[in-house]
Amino acid sequence: MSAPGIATIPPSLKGAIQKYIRVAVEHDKRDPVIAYYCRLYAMQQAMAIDKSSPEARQYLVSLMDFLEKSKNQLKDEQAVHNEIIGQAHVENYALKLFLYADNEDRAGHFGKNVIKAFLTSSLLMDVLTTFGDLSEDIEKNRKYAKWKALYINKCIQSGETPI
Amino acid sequence: GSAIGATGSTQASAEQDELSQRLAKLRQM
Repeated sequence: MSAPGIATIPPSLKGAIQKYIRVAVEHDKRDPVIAYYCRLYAMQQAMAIDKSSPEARQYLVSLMDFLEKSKNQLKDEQAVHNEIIGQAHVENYALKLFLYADNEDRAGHFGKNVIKAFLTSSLLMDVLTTFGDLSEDIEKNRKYAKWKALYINKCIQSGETPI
Repeated sequence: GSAIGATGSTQASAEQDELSQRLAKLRQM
């Protein structure tokens, strides 16, 4: 069984979950724990938005099937079976990405990879809300990463040098 | 017509409950 792809997300859910499913797809091989929690977060978001239209139900059932299968396949991965370890895993990964982007930014390296790192780290900080309220620090980093990704992107498009 | 509608919505809410239960089970450690 393969993961329900980005193209199959119904229109009623696309705006809310597409970005998290994309991060999941990008991490399926690189870090299956990150992929698992991105899909879990997308599942929860989607269920809160639309679980009654036939298209949404069909998508949600296939996403749930895949999540259950992933959890079984990752039976030796404690971060999937214990959400406290899972939370630490996602948090470390998000912060590592954030620090990479921040260091690159401060070194004057502005590129698509820096924008993407800021953006992905902020999305993973969204995913962290699965485990409860965010700490003040993470909340601050999440806002900064979202703003910075938009800002650098705007500068690159308009030809300005980011400050 | 209304009887069919009621059956349809009962079925839909049963499926929604099933998804919620599966989600809760998935998150059990």
